[in-house]
Amino acid sequence: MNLFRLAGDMTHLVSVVVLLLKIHTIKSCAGVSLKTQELYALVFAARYLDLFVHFVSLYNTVMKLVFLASSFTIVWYMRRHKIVRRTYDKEHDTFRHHFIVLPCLVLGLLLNEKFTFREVMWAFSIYLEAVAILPQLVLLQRTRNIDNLTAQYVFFLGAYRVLYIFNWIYRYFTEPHFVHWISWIAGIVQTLLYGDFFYYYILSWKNNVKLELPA
Amino acid sequence: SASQDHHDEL
Repeated sequence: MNLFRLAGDMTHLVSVVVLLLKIHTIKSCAGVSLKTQELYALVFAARYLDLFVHFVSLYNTVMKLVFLASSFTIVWYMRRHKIVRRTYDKEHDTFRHHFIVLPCLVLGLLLNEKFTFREVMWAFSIYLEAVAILPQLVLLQRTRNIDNLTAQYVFFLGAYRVLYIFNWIYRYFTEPHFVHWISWIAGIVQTLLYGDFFYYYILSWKNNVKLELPA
Repeated sequence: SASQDHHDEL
């Protein structure tokens, strides 16, 4: 475990906690894409299949449980909670996320580290995570006044992947034959997708103006 | 080692 990876995991944790707190306290999911939340729940479900069969460390197990619980809780809030569901921006959250699940599944079948169910599911989850933010970014472009918590959620979600890239660089130079092309390429693609969001987010923060993403 | 062929990252 290196500092970059720990910082990355903590930033990822902060992003889901920020979102869960926002939804739980103000009972609103305005500006939040249900599709991105569903994709993330699927990412964790597909990636953490080995949760009970392969013990890495207490930290690893606890974090997996937290990510699984938080992502499914957020989806539950947005679908089932009588107050929160009414604040869901259904008519603007129209990204056809089914169109990205299938290609990621096919890619997982073609490009994986080992052709076993668990490894295919793992690769699928890596590819899916790379594009899971798309519905949320599209929704942000359509949302007029983006509330701070949602913007912070997306920012931390992007920041965690940037930190993971530093983690991979560090591990590449400190651990012999630490090579994970699948994670590396998908992780870089994922980070690039946040590019313009980061640009406008930092600009709005610097000029102290409301975040606006150009459509 | 076992952890080598498994994914130790989240």
